Amino acid sequence: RADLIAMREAMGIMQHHDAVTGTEQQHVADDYARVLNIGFHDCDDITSKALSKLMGSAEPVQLTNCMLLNVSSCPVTETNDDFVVTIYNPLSREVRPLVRLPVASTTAQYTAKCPEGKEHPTQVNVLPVEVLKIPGRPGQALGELTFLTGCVPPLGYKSFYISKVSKPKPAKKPRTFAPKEPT
Amino acid sequence: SLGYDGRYINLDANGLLESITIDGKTESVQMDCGFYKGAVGNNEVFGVHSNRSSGAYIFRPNGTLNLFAQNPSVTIVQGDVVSEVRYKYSDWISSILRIYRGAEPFHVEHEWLVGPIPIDDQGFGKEVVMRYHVKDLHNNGEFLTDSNGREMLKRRMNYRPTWDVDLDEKISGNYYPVTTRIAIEDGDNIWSVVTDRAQGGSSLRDGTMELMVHRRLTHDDAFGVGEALNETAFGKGLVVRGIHYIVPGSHADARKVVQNKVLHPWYFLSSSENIPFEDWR
Repeated sequence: RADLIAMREAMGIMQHHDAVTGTEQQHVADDYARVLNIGFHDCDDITSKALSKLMGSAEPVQLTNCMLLNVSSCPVTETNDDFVVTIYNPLSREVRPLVRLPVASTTAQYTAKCPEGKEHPTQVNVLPVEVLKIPGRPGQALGELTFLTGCVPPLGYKSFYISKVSKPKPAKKPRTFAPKEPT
Repeated sequence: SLGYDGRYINLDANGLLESITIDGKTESVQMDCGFYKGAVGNNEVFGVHSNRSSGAYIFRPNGTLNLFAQNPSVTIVQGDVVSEVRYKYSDWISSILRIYRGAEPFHVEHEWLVGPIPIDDQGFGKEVVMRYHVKDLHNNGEFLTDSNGREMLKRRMNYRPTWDVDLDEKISGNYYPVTTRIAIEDGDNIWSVVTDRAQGGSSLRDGTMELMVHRRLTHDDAFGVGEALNETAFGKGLVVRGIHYIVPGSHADARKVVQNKVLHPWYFLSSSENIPFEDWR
């Protein structure tokens, strides 16, 4: 599979003790990041095809693996009112993940439905920009959607249909301590 | 108190973590963050002087842990799914403590954000640690780390199993690699901290576990890398964001948290605008 070669090469390079321990020079660290990024993107196609096969879908499903979720940035969840999140569990045992996704609104409410139509409890918090501020990263999401997925089977997946509620119920306001000046 | 179904994190009047309650049993737990100053200068090794600053290869603190003052600004958010306490210690260090409804096995999530570490103002590098203190747990200088990425290995302060050791550097000499978990135990009272990436860690004081989360240093350690550990992004010192999971309970519970969190599932996203739920089904 040609589209696996870049990741295979990246994993070969990452065996070096500098990559394992982080004792590489800065420009080498930058190159490691570059090589891994190419590897991940090259794997998008095969991942989509594998998931389509697992889902029994005739057409390859269009799925995005948001690489910036760890810094609260994802174009799919931030720009769409309705979106689907598919959670794939690569382990041979079940897991119960708690999903947190960046969203554009801080006041919106969302429903998370599994294919059986069961709604899972959700919560949107204001993303604490003052606490999770990352310099040089403009356009961080304003809100954060959290929901419980329940059990995701081993080597299996679970999908949720997320949609913004058009008429949200009044939400609880966060209780806030009077801030002190940190020293 | 914040929590669900008999499991709570309890805060003091200033909003700091005071204890954790699980099914009626309360354990005093404290959380600190601080930094070690990175050593700068020469060192005599076997009569030979050479540069031995704290750097990429070696952790060499100059002095003991400098704790941040315990008066961060605090914001509390209570919700039906997750409740969180947000701490801002300074412009470059902040963290969030979270407790989720129905999290199995029970754990408390501590997300931290550190950086850019200032090094220009005082002229020395800093190595930032998060420290957790279970007050009534006496581990007597013993702790466990999964340094080899497989099983938990027992560590003892100022001790090596195969030779008599006399440590010159009491802090770094007792630091060990933590691949995913560090734990302390006192009989059946077992507490673990699960990391989302490999870090250095130790238990330098009774009942504590500390983990180094970020380092920014000003000098090369002369072990071969040829540059100071001073990473930048967007022209500023690197900002690091990560999570510790505080797990009270058995080693089996902690292992399950490792499986759930460290080897976490993959998320794939797609727009479903103009696709009704029934069609998507």
